Amino acid sequence: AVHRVPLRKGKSLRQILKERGLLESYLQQHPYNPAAKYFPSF
Amino acid sequence: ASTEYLQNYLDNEYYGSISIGTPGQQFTVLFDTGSSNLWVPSVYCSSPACSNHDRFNPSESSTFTGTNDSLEITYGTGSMTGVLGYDTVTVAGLQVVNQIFGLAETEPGDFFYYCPFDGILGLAYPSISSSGATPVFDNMMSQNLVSQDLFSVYLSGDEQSGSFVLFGGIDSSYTTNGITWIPLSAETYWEITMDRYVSVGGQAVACTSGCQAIVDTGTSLLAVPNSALSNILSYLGANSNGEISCQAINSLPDVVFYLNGNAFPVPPSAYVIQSNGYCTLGFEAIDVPTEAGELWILGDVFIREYYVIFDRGNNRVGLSPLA
Repeated sequence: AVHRVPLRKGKSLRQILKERGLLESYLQQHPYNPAAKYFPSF
Repeated sequence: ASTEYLQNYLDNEYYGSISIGTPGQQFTVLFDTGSSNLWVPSVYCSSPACSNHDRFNPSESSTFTGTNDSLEITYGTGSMTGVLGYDTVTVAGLQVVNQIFGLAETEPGDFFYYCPFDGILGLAYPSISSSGATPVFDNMMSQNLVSQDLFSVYLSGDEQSGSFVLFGGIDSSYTTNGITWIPLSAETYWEITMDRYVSVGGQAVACTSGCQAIVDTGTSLLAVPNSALSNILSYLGANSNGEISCQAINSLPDVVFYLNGNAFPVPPSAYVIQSNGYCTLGFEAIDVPTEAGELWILGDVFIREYYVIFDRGNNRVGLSPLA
């Protein structure tokens, strides 16, 4: 009863947006704060 | 309502496949030890943003059961709302029956079109699951689908393949350097105590009176408190954007974390990220509420150096050095 899920390593969303010239405007409109994941109300 | 903050997944690079329903409908998901809910887009989301993703169609599943409970997924450019439902979820051949999950319905921001994954499968504790939804691994345990109440993760640094999540066991070929077990300090996230300072080149740079750390496959970098980040950047000779000369990598020291009395070094080959001839440090600032104390997030930069065992049966994390 051991089951393995292979993970594939691909481009991140940041890389994709950067390649399309969309990253800067996205980050300007939506400042990124890693804490939002753990403290949503913060 | 359940809330997922997708902007936190901007840097993630590792994805796997699951299927939902009978017959199974395939989805690419991020296996995230930093959250507890499962959600995927559904056919009710008809916006162009959703058109680039696989969408779950309840009417094509003979085992689907709907609910009236709502779900909200917050993206950087808006939120996607949906409903919760139950169906069979198949992960690595394991059939989890009556698994609750979110079916995203309404239009998110346009950038979701480019998102490299369809949804997220959370692997943290039920105590942080939105809407009280039972996490997938809890159902795997209660339905006796796994021989041990644990799962383990290996993230390969260089290869596009080779990384995996192993449900129900430990791959002994990844633990030849021994396993150090660290008890959890809270059964919410995979949260552990760093019991000594964090050191860079033997110098204490942060966490001098102990602090908390979360082991999170859903965070790519090492997220460190604002105050610690400036110390680390300064000590390593990086500018305020974390940029550093690629030639400096060979002379940089290890960053060392102390967990349960043991040192866990992260070498510069792991924490310096090279891209297109430029090098940046794999650290980012995390600004947490004061009452939360000093919190670090040990993301993929750390996990690539250690085979990590997430032991729900004993509420502990096991780390085995890969080098």
